Order: sequence, then structure tokens, then C-alpha cells
Amino acid sequence: GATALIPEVGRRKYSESGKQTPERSESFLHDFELRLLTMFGLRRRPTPSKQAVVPQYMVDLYRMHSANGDHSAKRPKSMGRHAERAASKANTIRSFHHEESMEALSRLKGKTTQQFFFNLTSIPDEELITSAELRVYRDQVMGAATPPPNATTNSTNGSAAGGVHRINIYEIFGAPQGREPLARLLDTRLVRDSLSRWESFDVSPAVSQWTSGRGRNHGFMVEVHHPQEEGGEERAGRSGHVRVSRSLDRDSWPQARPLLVTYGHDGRGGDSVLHAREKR
Amino acid sequence: QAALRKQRRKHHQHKASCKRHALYVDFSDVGWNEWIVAPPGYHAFYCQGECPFPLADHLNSTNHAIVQTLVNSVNSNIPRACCVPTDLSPISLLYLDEYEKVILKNYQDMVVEGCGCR
Repeated sequence: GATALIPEVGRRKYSESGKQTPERSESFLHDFELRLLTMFGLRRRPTPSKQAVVPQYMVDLYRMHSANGDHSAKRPKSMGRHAERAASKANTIRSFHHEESMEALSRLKGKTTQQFFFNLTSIPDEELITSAELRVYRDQVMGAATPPPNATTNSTNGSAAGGVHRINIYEIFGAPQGREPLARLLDTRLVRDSLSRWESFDVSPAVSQWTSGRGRNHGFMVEVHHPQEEGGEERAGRSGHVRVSRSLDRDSWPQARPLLVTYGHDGRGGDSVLHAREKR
Repeated sequence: QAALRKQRRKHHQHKASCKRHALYVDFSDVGWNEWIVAPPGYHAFYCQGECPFPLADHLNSTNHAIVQTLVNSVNSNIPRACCVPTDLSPISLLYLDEYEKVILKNYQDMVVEGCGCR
């Protein structure tokens, strides 16, 4: 039931110490509380609910970068190279889930399109975002054969070793009423649906513009082109390979839903999250 | 004799030179474990001890601290130099903010690496 960062025991001890008048005690405690909140970039004490989700990726990043954690922790396999470079310069890494109430899903023959909006207003003005990645999870399609070790993901011969999907990531920069959103391509990738893994896409240009105020945040559009059989029919079960919708599997959704990760620096101190570890 | 030895040891500890001491900050003690995901606590250390005249080299003093200690030796109204952290290092914290957003952040000056007389 604590409502402040200063523990109640400490607060009471100071108030009852008689060193200050009650008014001055309250004033000093208030200033100290503000100092603590500012230190953590908070406006009030967090009171997370039991439903609060901590993405495993953030835990992995903590273990990898932490100066006080397990130094043998390796770089997460699904971490993009651009993200690794960004993390070496950042002292603040944030993760965001999209606003489900604002998602828009459309499914046409051979293509699934999903719009995601991420609320980034909690990023303080003084924090400079240098990089951002959009992480999308894809589930192995049941019945798809595991590709041989020397298979490449951009092989179009999907019949023997799973289908090939193309994932396009767009920034939505305009949303005219009643019409298709205006979008520009940020990143694209061919993937094979015989594997389960996270895909990391570089969305730095869009997020940097939004957080610096040079562009308005209309969100992203994720477009997945599914493999087609001969004759144009979509292969059964392939459309669920890329996890863009809760309806596919509710239980795993909290940890499998798309994740936006930002890398930034608030200008306080020179050490990045990674360099702090090297100093120790 | 045992009592005398114990008394001398206590006196010695009270007069121990400025140095770093162990301190583990457990976030559950201050009620922060609800919103700090990792770590559960950390080794912060603290500085305590005397800065006696004459100051030894290993006490990592500034010129001012040396001069102040010298003046203290002839005028006890001027206090001795204080044993304080002289080198600090950061730690990373993984926590939830008030909107339940997850943040991994590096915090400067959280761990005492060295103490000295200043």
C-alpha cells in the first residue's frame, strides 16, 4: 500500500526525530521524494498490476548489458545487428506493446495486413532516441519440414522445406478518412515458416522523427505475404505463421505480441548500458 | 586480558582508517521490489573511517584535504577531512514505470569503488 518511494518507516523516523518542525520535515521529505522520482524519470510511484508483462527480450538485454548481472550472458540470437550497435551507445532502453484498441487487421487472399499504434508519450523530451527495432514473432507452421542446414531463407523452393513469407514493415505517415493509409516501406524480409523465432526490423527513421517532434505518430503497418500453391490458392495454415493477432493463440499472446524497443540517451553521464559493464 | 583485547579491538575499529565497507542494498527493504524487476538488490558499499594526521598516500586525498588535516592538527576547531566516495560506478536497473512500461536504464554513481579523504 506504499504510495511514495521513501519507505514509510524512514519517513516516520525522520518526522519523529524532532530535528525539524513538522512543516519543514514535510517539506524536506517532499523534496527528497521528488528527487527520487526525477532520478527514475517517474511522476509517481509505480504500482504494477499482476497483469504487467515484462518481455523476455528485455530481461535478456538486462542480463547481457548489466554491469551487476551475469557477465557470461550472450547476445540474444534474435537481436538485430543495428540494435546491438544502438545498445552500445544508449543508456536507456524502453519496450512498448501496441494499443490493441487501435489495431486494424485485414486479411486478403495471400496477404495479411495489420496496423499497430505504439504510444510513445512516456518517452521524456530530453531523451534522444538513436535507434528503434520492431520485433515480430513467427511460429513454426505445423507440418512444415525443417530446412537442411545449408538452406537459405530467400529460397523460393518452399515445397520441400516449408513456405516462404515476405514481411514488409511500413511507417504510416498519413491516414486520410475512408481511404487506405499512406505508408512508406521501412524494412522487408523473406522468411521461412519452418522456424519459430523473433524477427527484428529497423524502424529507427520513423521513431526518431516521432519522438523528436518532426513527424506525427500514425503507427506501423505490418504486411505479410503468404506462400501460394499453384493456381493461386493459399497454403492451408500458413497465414498464422507471423504473430500479428491475439486471436491466433491467446495464451502465448502476452509474450509473443509485437514489441517496439527504443534505444536512447538522456544526456546524464557518459556511460552507455553496455559500457558500464566494461568499466567494472 | 581477553576483555582488554576486546576493548582494544573495539577502540581500533572505531579509529580505523578511511576505507570501503560492505553494504548490500536489498530493494525489498525499501519497498521497491514491486516495480524493480532486476536486480533484487546490489552491492553499493559505503565509506567510513578516520582521516588522521598525517594523511597516508593511499587515502586518496586532495591538496585541500591535506591542508585541512594539517590545520586540524594545530587547531581542533577546524574539522578533519571526511571519508567519502572518490570513485563510483553505475549499475543497470530493469523496472516498470507508472504506465507499466518496461525500462532498462543505466544509473551513474550507484556503487562505491573507492574511498578517500576529502
